[in-house]
Amino acid sequence: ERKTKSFNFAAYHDLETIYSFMDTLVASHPDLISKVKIGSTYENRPMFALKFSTGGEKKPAIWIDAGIHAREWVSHASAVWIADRWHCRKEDELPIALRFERLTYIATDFKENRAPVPSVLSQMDIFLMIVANPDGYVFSHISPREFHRLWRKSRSVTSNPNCPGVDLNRNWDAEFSGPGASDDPCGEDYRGPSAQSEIEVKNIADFITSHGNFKSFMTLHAYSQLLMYPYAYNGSNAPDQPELHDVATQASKALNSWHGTIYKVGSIFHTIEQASGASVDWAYQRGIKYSFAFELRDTGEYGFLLPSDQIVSTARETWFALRYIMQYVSDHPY
Amino acid sequence: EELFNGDQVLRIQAETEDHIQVLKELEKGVDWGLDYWTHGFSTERPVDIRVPHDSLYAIKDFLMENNIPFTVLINNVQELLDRERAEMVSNAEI
Repeated sequence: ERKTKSFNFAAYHDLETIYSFMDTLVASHPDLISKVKIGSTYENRPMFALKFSTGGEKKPAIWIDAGIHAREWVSHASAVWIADRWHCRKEDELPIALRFERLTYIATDFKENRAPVPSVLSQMDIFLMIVANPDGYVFSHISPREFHRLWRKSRSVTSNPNCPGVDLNRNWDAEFSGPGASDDPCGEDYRGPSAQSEIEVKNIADFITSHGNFKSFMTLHAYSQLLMYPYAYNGSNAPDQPELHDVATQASKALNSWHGTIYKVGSIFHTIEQASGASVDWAYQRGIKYSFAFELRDTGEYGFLLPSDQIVSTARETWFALRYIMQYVSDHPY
Repeated sequence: EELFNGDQVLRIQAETEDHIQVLKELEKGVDWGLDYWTHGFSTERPVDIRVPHDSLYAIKDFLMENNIPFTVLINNVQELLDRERAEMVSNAEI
């Protein structure tokens, strides 16, 4: 699509279309949005993050990524929709439907959720990576010879030639190789041979580390409606657990306010399972306090593919939670 | 092209610690080609596993022998994928 206005947000798109959408978004809002290349994938595809900034050097920043697990398509699709939200700086620039929704929404008088995004952007930069695992995402799409829609991992070669790919969310340098990750290359949660062995993980980790001023790290997954915080690697409470739990609880209420979707809130260890080498633990252990993982709306009945008519509603409710967290982070500098 | 004809997704609900131990053994044991859609086992939430058609009877027998409740979440994964493909083609045309 040549204009974001005509982009079909209620459909799943391939990588090329998403990258094209990003270019259009940047071109339409050069004073606010830019595209940052943070490296290349194993199969040499570029890895891009969108940067939303009102200017200034190395402002405190928020990181959001989606799609580290390739088959969780509604996370990518939601991130596309969410990317399109930030540039709406004035009410009159919003699409008519959204203006109506916002008015309706304000009428609910849920104060915490009314904070406008521009106030966050005046304090912080936001980086949004719509496709964190481009190789896996491409592999999960139809091409003339392939159909691997249930693919989850990266695409690198492993010690077993029959089982390529690593679970990128077990490959971070955070208690790497501990319990809750597989050492079997054929396992769906295979951790890889060493921490950050996967170039996709290394690129993101290097970017965040070199930036040095990230205050929040959020990763969007899609299965079973959860909002989680560290730790994943064991069951002990993170030092900031009470605050993180409170923020996540409030964010889940904001999310719930629109469609009534119920999220379970807790640490990854206690909410899903023990998982070593997870990205939110990596971020938290490096001082990024507000570190959260989302599992977006998906009951499983469609096999990691919500019907496309649920994309926008999923994205919107997620946006409410993200917006709450972003505002909170902005209001609580550390 | 990888096909999933006859593969099912089972939603397994562990109800006791014994169930969890049995499921952990299942995870570590024979290679039945299981694709765990949710990892980890607890009594609080179910786990979804895609089971290849060839392993279906063995896995269901295993679960029933150990009195572990399960339901069939997706009856035939390939049928689901075929429907998705048709929807995507339709979307592309639009």
